Amino acid sequence: KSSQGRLESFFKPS
Amino acid sequence: MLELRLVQGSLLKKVLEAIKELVTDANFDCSATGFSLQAMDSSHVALVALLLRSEGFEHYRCDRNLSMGMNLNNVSKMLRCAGNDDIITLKADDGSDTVTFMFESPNQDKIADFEMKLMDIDSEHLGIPEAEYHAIVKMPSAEFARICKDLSSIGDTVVISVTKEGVKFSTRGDIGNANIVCRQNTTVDKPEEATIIEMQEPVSLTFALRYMNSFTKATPLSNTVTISLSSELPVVVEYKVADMGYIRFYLAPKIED
Repeated sequence: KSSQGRLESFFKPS
Repeated sequence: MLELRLVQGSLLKKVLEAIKELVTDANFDCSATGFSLQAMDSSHVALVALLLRSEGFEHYRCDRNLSMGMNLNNVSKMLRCAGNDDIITLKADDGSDTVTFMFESPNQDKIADFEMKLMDIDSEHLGIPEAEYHAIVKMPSAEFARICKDLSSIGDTVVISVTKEGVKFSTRGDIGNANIVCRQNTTVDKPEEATIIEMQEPVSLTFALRYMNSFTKATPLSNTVTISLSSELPVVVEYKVADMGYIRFYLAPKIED
């Protein structure tokens, strides 16, 4: 079972 | 005042075709560096970063930094009216709520102006740090597109694994499973046909094929694609835009629960 990661988990708002 | 003249106008047409499926509205940013864009898809799973460096334009005038919000479907409609050999010039006045696309035929016997309304877009800009990737695969872009298309007829996700044996693309679905292994191959007639694998350490990540297939809309831009992988980082799928810049697609991996 896997879930889709989101970009905000990896990159911070600039 | 903004004026950007691109002799190889077909590049801009291809750029729009490459990103309009993924992103609906986006801000195009103009600065002394170049013409750029960063935008996420609506679910914040994929991101596209475009850079066309100012030196790549025959004429590049950008008096001050400018951000122009555009509906990409509408830009695409405008650019489809340009011939493949046309020279494309983008023009905008300071404070204007429109942008003009000018198309010139190669022998200057036809000149067209298309004016498009700009829009206000609240875009979220993400800081993308420079990262050391565990593995970087460079391969023919058509081959990568073929693999993504083939696998998506079997399953919804692709596991991309890089080991010293090569790069493996795997999927599984209701009807069965599939594995495609590409080995490093530099003994080819043309450099763009090579598959080059630079691996610091083995890496294996799972991604949604729907997005990968969307990225391959950029295939007409470049004969090669570069896939950069690192554990627990979004993959970067990069297509060069001639010698003037790039389109980079970032895709967040699937996470094991």
